[in-house]
Amino acid sequence: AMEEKKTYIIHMAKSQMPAIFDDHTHWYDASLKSVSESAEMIYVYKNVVHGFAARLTAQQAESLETQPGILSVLPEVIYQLH
Amino acid sequence: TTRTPLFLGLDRSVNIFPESDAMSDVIVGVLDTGVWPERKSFDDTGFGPVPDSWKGECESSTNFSSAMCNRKLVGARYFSRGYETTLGPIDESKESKSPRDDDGHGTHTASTAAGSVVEGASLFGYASGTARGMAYRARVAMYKVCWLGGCFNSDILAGMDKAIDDKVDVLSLSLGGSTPDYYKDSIAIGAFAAMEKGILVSCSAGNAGPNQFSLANQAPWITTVGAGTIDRDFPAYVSLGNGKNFSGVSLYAGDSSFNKMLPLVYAGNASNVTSGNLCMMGTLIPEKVKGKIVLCDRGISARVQKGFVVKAAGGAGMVLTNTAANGEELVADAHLLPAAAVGQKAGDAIKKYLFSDPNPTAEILFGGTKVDIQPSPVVAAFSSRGPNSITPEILKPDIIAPGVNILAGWTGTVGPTGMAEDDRRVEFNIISGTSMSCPHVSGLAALIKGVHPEWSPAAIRSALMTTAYTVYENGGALVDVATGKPSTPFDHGAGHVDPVSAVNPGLVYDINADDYLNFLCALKYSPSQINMIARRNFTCDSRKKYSVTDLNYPSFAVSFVAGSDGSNTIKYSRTLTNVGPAGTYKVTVSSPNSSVKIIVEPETLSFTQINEKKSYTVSFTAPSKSSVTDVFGRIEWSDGKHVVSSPVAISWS
Repeated sequence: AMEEKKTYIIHMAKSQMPAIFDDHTHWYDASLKSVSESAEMIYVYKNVVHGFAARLTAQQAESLETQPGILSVLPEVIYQLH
Repeated sequence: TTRTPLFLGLDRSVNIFPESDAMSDVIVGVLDTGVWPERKSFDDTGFGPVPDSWKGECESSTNFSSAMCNRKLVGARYFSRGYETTLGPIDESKESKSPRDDDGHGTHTASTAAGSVVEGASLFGYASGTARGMAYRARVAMYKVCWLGGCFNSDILAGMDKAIDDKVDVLSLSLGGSTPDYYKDSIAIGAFAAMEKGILVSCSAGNAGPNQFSLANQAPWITTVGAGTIDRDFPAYVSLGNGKNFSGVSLYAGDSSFNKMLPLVYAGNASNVTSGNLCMMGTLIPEKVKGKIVLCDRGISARVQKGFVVKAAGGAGMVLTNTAANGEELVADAHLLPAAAVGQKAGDAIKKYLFSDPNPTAEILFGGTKVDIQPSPVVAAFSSRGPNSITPEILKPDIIAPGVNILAGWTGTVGPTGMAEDDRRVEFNIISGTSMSCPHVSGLAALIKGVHPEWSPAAIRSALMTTAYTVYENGGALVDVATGKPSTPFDHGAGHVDPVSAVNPGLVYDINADDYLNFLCALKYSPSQINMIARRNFTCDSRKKYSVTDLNYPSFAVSFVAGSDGSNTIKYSRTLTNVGPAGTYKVTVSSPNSSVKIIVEPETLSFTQINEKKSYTVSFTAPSKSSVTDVFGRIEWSDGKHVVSSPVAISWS
């Protein structure tokens, strides 16, 4: 189960982007790669969220959440039509 | 849609909602299952050029080219990466990896909100008339975020992100989930960003009614829409062998030779499983139902699937009875066989005959479409109910709108039941849900935006709420079909939408992003939770006393703590902005048979300028050991021409 990957929405505190990065997308990607060399960003959001969606194992998600600048790592939710 | 424009008074108000360019500069973005661009509801005859500010487009993809866009359908995008990452690549033999609508839901909601005028619309002749969207001069853009496997929030966020980039004016989302808090709800998070950009976000309240605390999309920066009926019905009559007749509804349009007495059998007695009464897949014994009318109970499986199960087992017809959950609410379906839906009382009476007569027989007669049905609107049993499970002091739903038996555009991929076995294809379909009431309000908000382009989302929502009605023309209170009794603000919010009044409300309760940030402080959100919603570093001022009762909401939900000793008083503050002529407004407070004392100060507000703001406070004082049943009332400000009406819902937790 720990190895199974799920999609997560990662919320970042944009104001905490380290000075070494000139673009927040690079910072996002570096954060992601710090927990998984192979993980890819599914979406990078701009208006609704400062952050991105990515596919991670539970362990990687847990580890990412401890990183500086990470507000939260929320598992994907499926909504239904009304 | 047909009939609802008339029901809402839109036909009589052409001068209020002029067919001006301002009206056609408003763009409604719809997040849903996609769109069927060939439908006449998206015809752009008579439309001028698309507003320069518009950035949207039709994404070219399988069976959907960028040429599908026109001056009505000005955008169509699809977002499937979240869906495909989780469930694997889309099987293009089953669904279109494009903005094309394979389900029908998206075409229905988009055409309800802003469909062009289409003469001679109907479903097999039912609900016939001139179909048109609420804002039929507005433009519409589709963001396909829902797929056969559901609506994944990573895709929803991407759709909302892009809709903001494209510069929609209204966002319509007929979908939701049950979420524990605003900062964990992607629709709430996306809606906050949209609100900050001046976009009104209208969402369905959910179909989990009539249970209390069953709402979705409860965030105060979202317009949460419940469902009511309109004055149209599709009667069907179940005539029994003992001469008794019972009324129901049906959209069956098959061969009329069906009209004859046939043996009647209860599904529960023609099945090999305990839940056989529900007519679920594979549970009926063909020998016991062949050539007969089968009585099925609602529940568990889809209503239309029950009809298919009876037909597949050789049944000649179906009577589908409500259970206690839906009471007397009658939702019509385009069943594949002669069928009638009946309320719980009729269902019980038919069963009584069934179980007492050795050779029970029945006949179903179809009555076509009837209008001027009264009372209407009534609150739909399925419409989700408050109180707000996240913030009891924010009254939800906000409003109700037509959501039962609504005709609107449909896909060309599946038939009106949506079932694979249904090989019929229709331009329009009749379906029900808060999914249908939400786009009504989205379209009405677009109309108001067209008349008042400078109004904020909160001002538009306020206008829709403070002019909503809760009594019929004869003075009777709106009925809740789930109870047969008057509905309450927890059922209908501020009441049923009345767009003609909403365009000229007199005063509005305006709210901006900072007000909502203060609201989040009042909820004691951490800086991190606030950052997730508002995407900014915002620290609540530890010296300030924040209160949710200070959010300038157009309605009042008061939540006392039951059993607290001594009387306790809760104070609310509100600010009204003048959007009409100068005038002096006097307040009236009504809270029938309530032990709670309601004091409004001051009792008079005078306005001389447009956009002038005046504030007032309301103190609610409950005597100690007061009744712990909900109490309802209204706070109304009137200058003799405008009535700015707010519901009050008082409960004890």
